[in-house]
Formats: sequence, C-alpha cells, structure tokens
Amino acid sequence: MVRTIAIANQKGGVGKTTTAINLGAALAALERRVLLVDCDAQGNAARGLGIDPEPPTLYEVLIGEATLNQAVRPTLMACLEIVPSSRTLVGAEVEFVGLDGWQRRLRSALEHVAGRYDTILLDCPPSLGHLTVNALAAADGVLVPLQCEYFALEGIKELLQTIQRVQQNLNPELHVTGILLTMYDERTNLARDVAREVRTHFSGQVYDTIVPRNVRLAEAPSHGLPVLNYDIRSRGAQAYLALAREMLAGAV
Amino acid sequence: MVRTIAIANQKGGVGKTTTAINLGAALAALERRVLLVDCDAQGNAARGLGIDPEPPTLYEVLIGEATLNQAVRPTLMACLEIVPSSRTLVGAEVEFVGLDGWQRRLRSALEHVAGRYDTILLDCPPSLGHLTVNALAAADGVLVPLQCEYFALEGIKELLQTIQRVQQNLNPELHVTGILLTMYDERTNLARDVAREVRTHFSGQVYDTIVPRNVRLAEAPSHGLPVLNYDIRSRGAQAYLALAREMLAGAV
Ligand SMILES: Nc1ncnc2c1ncn2[C@@H]1O[C@H](COP(=O)(O)OP(=O)(O)OP(=O)(O)O)[C@@H](O)[C@H]1O
Ligand SMILES: Nc1ncnc2c1ncn2[C@@H]1O[C@H](COP(=O)(O)OP(=O)(O)OP(=O)(O)O)[C@@H](O)[C@H]1O
Ligand SMILES: [Mg+2]
Ligand SMILES: [Mg+2]
Repeated sequence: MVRTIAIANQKGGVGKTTTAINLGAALAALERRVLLVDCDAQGNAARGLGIDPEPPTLYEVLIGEATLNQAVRPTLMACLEIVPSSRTLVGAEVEFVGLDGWQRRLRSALEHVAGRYDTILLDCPPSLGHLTVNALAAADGVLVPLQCEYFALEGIKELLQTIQRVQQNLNPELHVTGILLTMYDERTNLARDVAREVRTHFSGQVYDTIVPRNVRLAEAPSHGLPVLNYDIRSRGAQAYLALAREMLAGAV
Repeated sequence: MVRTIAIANQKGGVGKTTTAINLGAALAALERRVLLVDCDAQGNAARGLGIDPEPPTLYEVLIGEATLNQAVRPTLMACLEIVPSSRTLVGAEVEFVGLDGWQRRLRSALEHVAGRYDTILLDCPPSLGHLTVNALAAADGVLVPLQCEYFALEGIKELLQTIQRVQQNLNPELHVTGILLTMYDERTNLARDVAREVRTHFSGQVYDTIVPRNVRLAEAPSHGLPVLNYDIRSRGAQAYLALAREMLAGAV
C-alpha cells in the first residue's frame, strides 16, 4: 500500500526540497521504493539530484501530453526515482484552472504508478496556490518542515487552515503526518524558544528527530548528491536517516 | 523624485522581507521618507514591524475598494510608513487577472502617493507570478537578495529572464539596481565559492555591502522591531546601514 506524502509549507526556504531529497534517499537506503515528484516550478528537487529537467516533466503530465510513466527518471540510487519539473509548470497553474476536476489531476496521474512504490514524496512550492492544492489533494499525509524562526512559526496557522479546507472539500483522508523542526541551531535562544513553543502548541504532532543546521546539507546539492552519498557521517545525513526510521516505525 | 525599488527573488527564504524591513528602517534613519509595500500574502513585512494587517490592505487597494492613502500605516519610525497585506492578497492574483491593465494596478495606485516619499520598497513573494509582475511593472529598479547557496544561485537566471520580459513588455526603465549577498557565513567554503561565482558572473552588479548571517536579524521581527532598533551594534544592523549609505552614494 503506497503512502503519498506532500512536503509543504508556504514559507520560503524552510527546507522542503532538502527534506524531499534526503528523506527520499534515506527511505531508499532502507530499501523502500520511493518516487519523488517535484511540484515546484523552481525545479530544485531534480537539480539537487543532478537531473536535467528535459521534457516530459510534471507539466506535460498535468496537461495530458505525457503519462507519469514517461516522466519518471532513475537517480543514482536504485530505489529512488524522480519526476522533474521546470519553469513551464507555472503555465499549468494558469492553464488547468477552471477545467473540470483540475484539483485532482495529480492524484489521478499518480494512481497509474502507485503499485510500483512504497512511498511517494511531493515537493511543494513556497505558496498555497493551485500546485500545492493539487499535491494536498493527491496526498495521504502532509509533512511540514518548520524552520525554527519567527516568520516560519507565524505562517503555520494559515498552512493548517489550508490543509483543513482541502480535507473538507477534496481529500477527507488528508492529515498532518508531523511537523519537522529544521535548520535547528542549538547555540541560539531563538531556535530553542521556537522549538519549545511548537512542541507546546502542536504536542504529539512534532517528530522527535530534529534536523540541525549543517552546511553539508547545503553543499550536497551542488554535487548533485543526497547528503547520504555526499557525507554519510554528517549530522545532516544522520538526521534524515533517523527521520526515515522514525517514520517507518511509527504510525505516520 | 521618488525611486521605487522591488525586492524580488522567486527562491524562498533568501532575505527579501528582512532586507525590505531593515533597508527601509536604515534609509529612514538617514532621514529619507520611505514607504514599504508588502506585496506578499504571507504578510511578513507588517508582521515584522508589529503591525496588524487589518483591512484596508494592499488587496483592497488593488481591487479598487480603497485608495493607497487609506491603506498606509505609520510605524515606530518617523520616516517609515507601510502598506500591509494579508492572505486575502491571494484572491487578487485570481480576481484581477484578465482585467484590462491588471499588470499596472500597483503602478497606478502608487502614483497617487509618490510625492510624499523619497524611496518606495516593494517586498515580493517567493514566486514569479502576477503579484511579482505587478511589482516589477511599478518599480524603477530591482534589488535581488541572494543567499550564498546553490539553489539560490541556480534560480538567478530565471529571475533575470523575467525581469527582461517585464522590461520589454511593461516597463522599459526597469533595471537591476544590484545583487545583495545575504546570510553570508564566512566560515563556510560554500558561501565564499558562491560569492566569488556571483561577482564573476555579474561583475559590477553586486553591492559591496554583504549581509552576514546574524541571529539578531532573525530575532528582531519577533519583537516587532527593525534590527536597528533591536540591536544597533549588531553586524546585521551595521550591514543594512552600510547598504543604505552605499545606495544613497551610488547611482543605484
Ligand atoms: N538543515 C540545514 N542546514 C543547513 N542548510 C540547509 C538545511 N536545510 C536546507 N538548507 C539549505 O537552505 C536553503 C533552503 O533550503 P530548501 O531550498 O530546501 O528550502 P525550501 O523550503 O525547499 O525552499 P523554497 O521555499 O524556495 O522551495 C538551501 O540552500 C538548502 O541547501
Ligand atoms: N542575514 C541573516 N542572518 C540570519 N537570519 C536571517 C538573515 N536574513 C534573514 N534571516 C532570517 O531567515 C529567514 C528568512 O528570511 P526572510 O523571511 O526575510 O526571507 P524571504 O526571502 O522574505 O522569505 P520568503 O521567500 O518566504 O518571502 C527569516 O526567519 C529571517 O529572520
Ligand atoms: Mg524547495
Ligand atoms: Mg518574505
């Protein structure tokens, strides 16, 4: 039974793509078959794995010019495959709005390949627009990366409201699988204060695993590698392996 | 003669809002009359100054329900005023597309108040959608905050292409006032490598001032204060004062 997880937060730069790539690689290292779908026109998920976003990409799939199968690419890891995206995806936001059932286009496209994977990860753009709604409609759960800083914390309320709206109108199964604290710098009071506030407000919904601020995570994509392949001993790699194990062990 | 500067980069979390608030405050401290317009539905520019985004906000201005004058709010600093925004702004993206001249709505709204300010700063969302296009059509120049990391560097090409398209179709005066290196951590090779690459590729277009990674910049908005008011001696405050002086001294 495949589990589809959207990695979403409209706040920019909180570690969505870094989590999509490295959680995907960690699950693949633990022999789960993983598909990573880049739902962001920036195309950073594919770029971070050194994959050129030549068509067919997610854009061609959403407008019906290619099947999802045709857009799937292998990566350097046996159990990790990816559907890339590119700037053309911005066009889909405009083109398919208003078409009947546009919110479920991604969901129906994924149904054709569901049997081949244990986990499907959807990397969302920094917005609550149509592409994120498509991803939330297609997902079973939402993993919310949360940078331990003020603006990121303030934005959580609006994200949870959007998730609730999608639950009510499009996808009653949708739930938050967990909030992941990212870029945690234990030397600062700010990180400690925000982490404490999040665990109080959202008790029971925050992953035990915390991803520390670790420059290896920022260096790895420039080599086209997940951090596991770039520097397995780094705190960043260890954190995403721990997260993968926590997710496999728990109900999430 | 007012100068309107859009602070834009579709990459999320690179310091757009932090630059809008703190450059605005630094220019105000140097006795320039500054208007800060929040063009991002996240509403972080107002939030970082402790201002509640009650209507009328930018949304009411763009759909014609309020004048810009009615939406302008004072801040704690004499020479700094702000037009807040909120989640309703997402509605404007959908509502005014297709209306005649929708790309110039912000530009014509700003014309009514231009005489009262020396500088108008437009804080853009992490996207190249309609709100960013409105801001680029309204601006004389674009300041591009660039985090010294791989994904941010890769996204520059697409941003410059968008700026060129707006130049050709909507606003021939538009030019890049400069690229601002942000969150620079001199301890990492990554920051040094990216900074060197940017200065080579975009020689002559990069500000001398570099904004270091400085936790005071991340703490200040939780107190509703620009960093100048929160901790004037901090490296973050000194960097934005230096940037303000560099901008006033140069042609930019
Ligand atoms: N734990 C971490 N420690 C250090 N750097 C990190 C960490 N996580 C992510 N980064 C770096 O921070 C930047 C932002 O991360 P990333 O691009 O993954 O965020 P995002 O939420 O996907 O951004 P966007 O909103 O633009 O999609 C990137 O340069 C990334 O390499
Ligand atoms: N130089 C810096 N040093 C340390 N922290 C910083 C610095 N600049 C910004 N920050 C913090 O990093 C985070 C991202 O910055 P900010 O929100 O200003 O970026 P943005 O580009 O406006 O993001 P978005 O794409 O979501 O609009 C914020 O929590 C901010 O407080
Ligand atoms: Mg991303
Ligand atoms: Mg911002």
